[in-house]
Amino acid sequence: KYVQNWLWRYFHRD
Amino acid sequence: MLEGKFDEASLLKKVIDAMKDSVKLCNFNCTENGISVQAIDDSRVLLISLLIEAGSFEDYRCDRNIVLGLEMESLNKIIKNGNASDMLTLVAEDSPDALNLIFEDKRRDRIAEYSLKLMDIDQDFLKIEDMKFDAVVNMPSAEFAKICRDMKTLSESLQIIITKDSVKFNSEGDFGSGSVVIKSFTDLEKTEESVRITLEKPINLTFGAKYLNDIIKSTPLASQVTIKLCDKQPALFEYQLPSGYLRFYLAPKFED
Repeated sequence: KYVQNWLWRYFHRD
Repeated sequence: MLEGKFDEASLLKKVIDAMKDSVKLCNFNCTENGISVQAIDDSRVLLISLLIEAGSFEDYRCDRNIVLGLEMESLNKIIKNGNASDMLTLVAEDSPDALNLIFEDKRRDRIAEYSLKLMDIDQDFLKIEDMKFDAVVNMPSAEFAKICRDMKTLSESLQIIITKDSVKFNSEGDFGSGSVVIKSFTDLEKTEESVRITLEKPINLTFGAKYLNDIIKSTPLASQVTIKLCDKQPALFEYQLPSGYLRFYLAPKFED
């Protein structure tokens, strides 16, 4: 399944 | 002022066609180097990054940075009105409220001019650092498209497993399962038919078939696609433009 907002958080991680 | 003339409208037609089903609203950022777009789909699973460098244009000038907020469906309607072989010029003032698109037939004296209203779009522009990947696959884009289409008939998920010299696309569905294995292959006469696999670590990742089937709408843009994968990282699917690229960053699916 997809983790909600994972991609968004990945690119905002710093 | 922005003035960018494509020798053929076909390039922008293909780019918009590849993006329009994934993202609805996009800011087109125009600088002296070219036009770039970054947009994430509504479900926040797929990030699109487009760069059309000035070199992709026959003539290009952009004196000041301009942001063109465009509704993709409207842009697509106008773009479709031009012929693929027409010359296409994009024109916008420094503080524009519209983008002008001028299609010129090369053989006849026919000029079609359209104006597209701009929108204020509140969008973050992410700084995407260079990422390190464990596996890089270069393969014919049409082959990749067929695999994604075929596997989607079985399941909404597609597993990509990469070992030393092969890539396995695996699909497990309710009524059956299927897989396609592609091996490294060099075609010296038709290099675009070659498959190249560069592997640091084996890969086993799963993606949504729906998103992959949106990504493959870019197939007409390039004969090869580059797939870059790493565990716990977005996958990168890249189509090269004559000067620039269309990239898709796709989140992997995780186990429950």
